[in-house]
Amino acid sequence: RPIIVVHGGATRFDKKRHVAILKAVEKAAITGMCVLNKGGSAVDSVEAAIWELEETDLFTAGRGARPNRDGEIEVDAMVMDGNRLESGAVMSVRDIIHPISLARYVLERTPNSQMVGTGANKLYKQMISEGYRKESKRNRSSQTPMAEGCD
Amino acid sequence: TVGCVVVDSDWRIAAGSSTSGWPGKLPGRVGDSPVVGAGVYANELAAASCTGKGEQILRIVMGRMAVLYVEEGFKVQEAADKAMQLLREKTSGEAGLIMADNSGNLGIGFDTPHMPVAVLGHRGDSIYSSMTPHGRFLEEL
Repeated sequence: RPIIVVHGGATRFDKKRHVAILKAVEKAAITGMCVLNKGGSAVDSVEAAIWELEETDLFTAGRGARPNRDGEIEVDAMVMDGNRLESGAVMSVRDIIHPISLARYVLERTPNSQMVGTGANKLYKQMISEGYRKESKRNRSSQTPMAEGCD
Repeated sequence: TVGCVVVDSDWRIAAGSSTSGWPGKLPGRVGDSPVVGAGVYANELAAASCTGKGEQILRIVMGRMAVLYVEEGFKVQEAADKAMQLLREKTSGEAGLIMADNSGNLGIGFDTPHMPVAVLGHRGDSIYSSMTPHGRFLEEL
């Protein structure tokens, strides 16, 4: 049977946030499983689960991303499909909330594996313009279509 | 950093990670998360998603090593333990990882105070979560 494991980072978390953090990782796992139950693949599930975690501000990712020394938000993400032995990754892409979907786009829609910096930001605009993911707000792309209806 | 490993009903495996790194990092700094074999690795046999001090994870190519241990015949939890042992032996540590193989067996390891984890699908519809997923948590899984 399918299985999903989710983590929220190895560090020390303030105790007053523990309940919210556990709820967030549980919600991500449930969303990932929902995608599988709807016929989605393991890659669909990974993207959907991580999207949920990026949507919170509890972790140093997505909405919780922390600024660098110069006050800019730079994020990285990667997804790897084990059976194809292929991966997609973005590095130092700026000011987007869901880099996991952009990493998925690199995996699925480009012949490359790793995109960096301004090139990755250009690719984000291409991803949105192609309709691969909708943009719910500026620089904030929507869930994978496989996760629609998962609550 | 956040991460995920999934095995679907067709035994396909995938893994992922997303991060901004630590607050105040040097502009342009990239850690382990988007580097294949370091923060994330998956093949047809197993997958791993790592988290923590990225520079330490990069030094031992932690994700690939963890999966390699499974290829060498170790059980998934043993592989996670061996990856953590390698991390401790070669670096100052402060990292963790989640793993799964294509049969749905799990491995979890970390040496930080917390690593929040949720597991779903291992036993029916029960969801398991913990801020410190070791000891009894692993035994229950």
